[in-house]
Amino acid sequence: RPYVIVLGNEKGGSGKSTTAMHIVVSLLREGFRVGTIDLDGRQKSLTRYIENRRAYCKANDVELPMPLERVIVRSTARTSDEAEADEKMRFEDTYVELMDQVDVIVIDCPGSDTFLSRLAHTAADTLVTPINDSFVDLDLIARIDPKTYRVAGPSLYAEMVWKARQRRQMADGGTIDWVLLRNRVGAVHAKNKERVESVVEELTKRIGVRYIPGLGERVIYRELFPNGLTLMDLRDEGVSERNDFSMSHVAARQELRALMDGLNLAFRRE
Amino acid sequence: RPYVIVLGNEKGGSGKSTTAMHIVVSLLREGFRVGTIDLDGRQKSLTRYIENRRAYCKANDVELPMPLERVIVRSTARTSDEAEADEKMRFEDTYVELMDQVDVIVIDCPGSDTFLSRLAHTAADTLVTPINDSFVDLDLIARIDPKTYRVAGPSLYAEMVWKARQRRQMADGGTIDWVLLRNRVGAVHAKNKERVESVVEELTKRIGVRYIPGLGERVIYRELFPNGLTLMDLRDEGVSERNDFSMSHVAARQELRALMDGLNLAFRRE
Ligand SMILES: Nc1ncnc2c1ncn2[C@@H]1O[C@H](COP(=O)(O)OP(=O)(O)OP(=O)(O)O)[C@@H](O)[C@H]1O
Ligand SMILES: Nc1ncnc2c1ncn2[C@@H]1O[C@H](COP(=O)(O)OP(=O)(O)OP(=O)(O)O)[C@@H](O)[C@H]1O
Ligand SMILES: [Mg+2]
Ligand SMILES: [Mg+2]
Repeated sequence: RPYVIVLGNEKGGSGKSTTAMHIVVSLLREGFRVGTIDLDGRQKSLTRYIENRRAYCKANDVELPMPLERVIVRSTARTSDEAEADEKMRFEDTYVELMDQVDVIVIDCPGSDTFLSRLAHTAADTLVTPINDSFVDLDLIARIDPKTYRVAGPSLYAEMVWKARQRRQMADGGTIDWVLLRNRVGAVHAKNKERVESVVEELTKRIGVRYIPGLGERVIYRELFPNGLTLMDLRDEGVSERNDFSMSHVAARQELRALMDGLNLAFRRE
Repeated sequence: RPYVIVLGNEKGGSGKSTTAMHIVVSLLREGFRVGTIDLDGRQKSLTRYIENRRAYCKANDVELPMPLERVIVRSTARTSDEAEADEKMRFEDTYVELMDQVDVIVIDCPGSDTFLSRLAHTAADTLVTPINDSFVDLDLIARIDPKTYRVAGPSLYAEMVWKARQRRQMADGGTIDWVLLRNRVGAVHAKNKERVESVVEELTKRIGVRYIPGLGERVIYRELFPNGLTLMDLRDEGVSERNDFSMSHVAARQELRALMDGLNLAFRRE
């Protein structure tokens, strides 16, 4: 069955969709067949990114590797029981539909706690949680002592992940590899950055999450959205914007490689 | 009746809560009585920021100006009709409760399209929408032509604001001053930045929004969250971290002054 990678973090704007797209394109370019499931049926940033990619190919008469993309809109049923039954059915149907057509499914969750998001978390083989270098973002994962900056205990999102792991354990004995990744990391040294780093390290010892090298704050991670491209597509596209070889691009490629390796995806090793 | 400022943007992580807290503290320090209503009953970043502030005062035996803060949790009723009736009642009760106690109410919306968020938008005298310098964020506000980077038409969130303005017009003939503000603006010049700027300019001519000087990407806007402080509290607090007089802090103070002036708040002019 396909390997399931979920981008989850109920904190908005932590970088789920951006990271999702870069993981998708990375895997496509390695020759894997990729399916995407967008659980943010209204905003659908990941799906919009892919639609832009499709439009770019059409407008420029080129071929770029494309995922099989699906969106699961939230149910409009008027009672929660009906809505959840409806969403569960469509989620499972989508999974079954993609199952024989792809090697890996990348699921992008919304920046809020929804029933669909919880279904996805339970189904994850690897759960990737990007966070900004910020205690505002960390507040969803852990309670922090403001005097010592030590972890006082888990917070809402860590508890949600714990419950997802429990459900998964009971369903099929499966485990979820939970990976934290710092996103939009500033270039400059700052006390705040050190503190976030030490909290992240402490989290790895306290709440069953590991962390991998993250992504810096770089315009290249967002400026190609209108054309559905990522840095990895640039050389092919002969989009020889002079700065294709700028240091920021070289560093970004490094970051993406480290990210993919850090994910330690079983199906990716020979 | 109190002046209502709403922080709205259904795009996650655009900076609503951060901007809300800085507006709140700014007004408090000018002597206004401020009430806050947090519509993100689970994440409640703004309320957490204020709770941290309260804890800081207690732990350090100091007094800092504080808002009257309220949270409106989402209804757990099992049918949408009951949930909406419940939320509407609690929203109105909260407003009535604060009405005679404050000069201004700052409402922080979640990063998703909820019924409570729509109620708040309809009640806004000023609607402040922060956005990242990113076409991913802009995608919620306008459709963009990827060849020309020109605005092709409004998108989901602009349509939601338009409907809120209609409802307000019908309810009491009131108008909503919709203000866009670029947030987390990078220091370095970039083609992407120019393009976002030109889209924002075009939006002001096309969808009834105006824009004001925004906030740069600065650690000072987020590093004081655990203590519930903002840059504006630092001098009082004699928190003389050497860098209280760093150029970034001086620039940040300028940005906050320009933001407050740009809001053009009727009750703030003599
Ligand atoms: N590493 C990065 N460098 C530069 N910009 C980034 C980076 N990661 C994300 N962004 C930008 O930050 C914003 C938030 O990112 P994104 O939309 O991917 O987050 P999200 O977690 O999917 O948000 P939501 O909760 O709304 O789904 C977007 O404007 C995006 O373009
Ligand atoms: N100007 C800024 N400079 C530096 N960091 C910022 C700035 N504005 C916001 N941040 C950080 O960016 C992240 C998102 O900001 P914030 O939580 O205020 O956005 P939001 O729109 O309220 O998100 P949500 O949609 O989840 O409610 C937080 O980690 C915050 O600390
Ligand atoms: Mg997203
Ligand atoms: Mg917020």
